[in-house]
Amino acid sequence: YSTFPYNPRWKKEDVTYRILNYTPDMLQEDVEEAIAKAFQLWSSVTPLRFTRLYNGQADIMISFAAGFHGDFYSFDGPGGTLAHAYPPGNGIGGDAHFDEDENWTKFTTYNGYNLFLVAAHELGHSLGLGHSNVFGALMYPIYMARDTRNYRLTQDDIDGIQALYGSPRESPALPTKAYPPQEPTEMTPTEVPTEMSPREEPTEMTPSKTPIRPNDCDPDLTFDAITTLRGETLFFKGSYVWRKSPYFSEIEHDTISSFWPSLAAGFDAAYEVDKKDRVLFFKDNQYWAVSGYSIESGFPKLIQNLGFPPSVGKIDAAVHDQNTKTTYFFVGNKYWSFNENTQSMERGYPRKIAADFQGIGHTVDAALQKNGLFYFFHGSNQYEVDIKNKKLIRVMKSNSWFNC
Amino acid sequence: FPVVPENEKEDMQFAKKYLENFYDFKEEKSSLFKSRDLKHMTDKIREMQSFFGLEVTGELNRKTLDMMKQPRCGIPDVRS
Repeated sequence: YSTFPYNPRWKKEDVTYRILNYTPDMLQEDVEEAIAKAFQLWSSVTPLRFTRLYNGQADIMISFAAGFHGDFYSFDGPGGTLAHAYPPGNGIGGDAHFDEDENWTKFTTYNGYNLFLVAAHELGHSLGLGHSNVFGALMYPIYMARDTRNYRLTQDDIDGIQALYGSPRESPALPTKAYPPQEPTEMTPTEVPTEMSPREEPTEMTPSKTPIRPNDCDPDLTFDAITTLRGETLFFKGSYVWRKSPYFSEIEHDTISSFWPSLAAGFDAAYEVDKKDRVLFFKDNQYWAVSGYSIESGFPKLIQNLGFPPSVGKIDAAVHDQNTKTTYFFVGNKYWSFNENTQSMERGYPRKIAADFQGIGHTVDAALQKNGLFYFFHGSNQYEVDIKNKKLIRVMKSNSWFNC
Repeated sequence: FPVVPENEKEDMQFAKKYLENFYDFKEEKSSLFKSRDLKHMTDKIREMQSFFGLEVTGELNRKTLDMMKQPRCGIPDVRS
């Protein structure tokens, strides 16, 4: 963790805050709840108490604004800088500003930035914390979407704020790091509505068990989806990504949320239309289009928008043939051919996969075109096919791309 | 992700702005000190790579640009 030069901090335990205006992206009550919960995170691990004021000058003034907004740090439009806040002090000291050009939300799965997560970070600055270089810490400078229902401060965040203010007076009724607290503790902001039920019904407090990433060379490794992206190849399974690039020798291990924070994990299919620098991701009956990191506006769309009949609820795999400009979609034992130029399904489909793809007599989990050949993944095997000459060339393990 | 070639010049501008905003980089205005400017920028790139645990090369490579393009907080990571 870090603090600001000369360690500015509030020289009192009762700190006031005021919400000066609201974003039109969210209900006012959702904005108030997100900010109250963000304060609660910090009050649950310090002696600080936060009181909301409705007029006059508060220590921490919270506002939404776009572009130039009266301080020396203008906002930059959508993306980039999301918000900033000032260290404790008089006047603008402690104030937190949120970029209205962002799309603010109370969710963490759709397009937009979760206000609770960003507010909790900015209020860390309002209390005197600087940035942390601990990946995953709340005070890490880069936004990372994560589940907010059971959000916990990392030890680095707690060490930082307690270096400034010490630990809570009495032992809190709850585990110090649980969030949201199951019932109001002494430290909750006094203005928070008495009914403390969190917006999402509290689920059983079982810690979420995220499945661990399988070993690269696990012979039983299977994939949900595979796509190229600007010369690289991305392999998806659950929330994990294996990234193979001609620019660096080792396989890079990432998560979907580290590239596209607002996309949910568990893709069914993915493919790149290289000439448009565009990758499409499919999950259930929806699909998204991205260019690099940015998700194109107007998504998700329903797959019926591509021409699938209502009877198709999801697709298994997709691959774009860069030579013919057509994309093959695989559903069960059938496949469709989609013309990227006319943006429509070609006539005479669906057809049986086995009729046109030599040696592929089963469903397809994922598909890839590389160096003119096609690779169809089924379970822990992949089938290399030369579709021009309708020839199955060889069968390999699905992870043969990982230099095992 | 790899940078689409024609973006390279833009990316250099973007990186300068990023380092000014978050790593206290100050570009020399007069062209006399271009080489010193470049060294100064390389040092700042190293500082940013070290903060984010990237390989410290001083080069404006893809991973470094990727990191710079992530949505983030507007407060500097280091302060003079």
